[in-house]
Amino acid sequence: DAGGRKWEQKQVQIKTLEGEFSVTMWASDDNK
Amino acid sequence: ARKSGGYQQNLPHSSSSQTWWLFNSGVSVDVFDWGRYLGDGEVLMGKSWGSVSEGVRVEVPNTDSGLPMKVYWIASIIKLAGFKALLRYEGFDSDSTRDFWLNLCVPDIHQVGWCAAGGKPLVPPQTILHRFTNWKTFLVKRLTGSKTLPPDFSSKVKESMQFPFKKQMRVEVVDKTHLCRTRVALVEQVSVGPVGWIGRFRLHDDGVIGGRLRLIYEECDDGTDDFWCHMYSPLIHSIGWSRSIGHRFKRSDGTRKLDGQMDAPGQLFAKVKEVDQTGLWFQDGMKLEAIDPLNLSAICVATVRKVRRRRSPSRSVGRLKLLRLTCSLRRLPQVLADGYLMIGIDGSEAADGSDWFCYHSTSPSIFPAGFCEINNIELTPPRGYAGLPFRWFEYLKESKSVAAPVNLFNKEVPNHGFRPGMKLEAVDLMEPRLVCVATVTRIVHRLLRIHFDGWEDEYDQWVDCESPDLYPVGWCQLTGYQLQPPAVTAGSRD
Repeated sequence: DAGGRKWEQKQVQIKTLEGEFSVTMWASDDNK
Repeated sequence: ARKSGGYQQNLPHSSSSQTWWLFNSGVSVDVFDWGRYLGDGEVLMGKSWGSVSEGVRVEVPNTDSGLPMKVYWIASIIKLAGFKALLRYEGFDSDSTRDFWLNLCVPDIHQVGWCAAGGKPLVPPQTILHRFTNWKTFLVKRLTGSKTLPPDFSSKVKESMQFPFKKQMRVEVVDKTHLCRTRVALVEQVSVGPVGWIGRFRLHDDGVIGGRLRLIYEECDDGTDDFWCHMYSPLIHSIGWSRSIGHRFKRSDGTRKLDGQMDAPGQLFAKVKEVDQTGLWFQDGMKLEAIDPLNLSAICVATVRKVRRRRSPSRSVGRLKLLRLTCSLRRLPQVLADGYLMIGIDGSEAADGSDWFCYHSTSPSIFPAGFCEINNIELTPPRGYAGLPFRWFEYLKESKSVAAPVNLFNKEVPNHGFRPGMKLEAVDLMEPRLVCVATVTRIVHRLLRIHFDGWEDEYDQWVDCESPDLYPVGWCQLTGYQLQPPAVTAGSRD
């Protein structure tokens, strides 16, 4: 992005009372 | 004194959204609630977070679970204001009635996935429990393709809260009773505000809060003679600084370094820019405009009182003694090195120069003659000056003096991003233990006019945009420092 950060797609695990599953989200590699 | 009485009469506000994490940590303090006060106003740093922006999802404690244990739910960032974020739990859609403000740097905010990694199930708020029968489908739809915090967010926050100054470190600091000289002071334990733990952050462990230091002057037996400043303040220096530049210094009588005391290492202090003094340079008697150190609301007519053209080739004590002896023999005035100047405010100077103030030549608090006129700022003429309205041309002629050349002043204007109307937390530099709710009311290049909310304009202060005494909204909450709320007067009570 404009701030020079690289955004990566990540498989993120979610746990609810109904069970576990994963979703695809974006996270930056560098929190300035 | 002028403000502390007033502030103490104010009753701080609090709200459940603001204090939940304080209660969770066992610390109960009333704090000013920025959330309601901010409204839709623009706030410093609102758009300055890199990987944190509106729409980012986080895992935060669910305060509406109805369960006895702490559980978490996913929230979305609706708005950013300094360190604070307006959050909305997933499932509330466009319903803003339960939005809440939270400081993003408190320990209990995590990236999505943190709960699952720790085996904690996410639990939706009771209020919306009935809205969906299949939360998995809902969350997959809401979260896929959205952003969350980087996994190291919490550790980066913790890292940024480490401060190098420690209790009992010795520094040289301006003598508040004689501005023209420095004294030795010790970093002391902080004695106001909450003491204990907020989540993982221990408060006041080493006498330093958020980079702010409470210093006790050496030779003060009862520990009451203190001075507050930020660790990057231009008013504090390493031991030996005064001697190295030829600045006046109050020697301590018979005080020796006690066990546990150590000189703060030189690399901890803010560095000044090196300046080229080989060509045209400031000279004693030159006129300029300067922020009055005793009244930061005013920019005054001032005079350069001490300068030194070149730095001595060696900073060794022997050389300096020799230099002083040489000066004394030749009847030269004692002068300052390394680009430092002593400045006197015209019409208010003590005969012995005891209220001269040390500014570096690159200081954003000194300006060339005419700066105020060009920028439509009221210039304070010398006290008792008869030739009003003040005109520089006439004044220079009458005082047989010259104005300091314009090209010697700092003309850098950082791309600071401040705009009039922005809210922030600012130190009252006349009572520097107080950090107050404030507003930027005017911007002149890099100079900001800071108004303390609820107070008369006469208490406004001119502050540089890079001052270490300005903080984003939420800084006090983050560091455990007590924020002074806006003054409540009869006229502003509503």
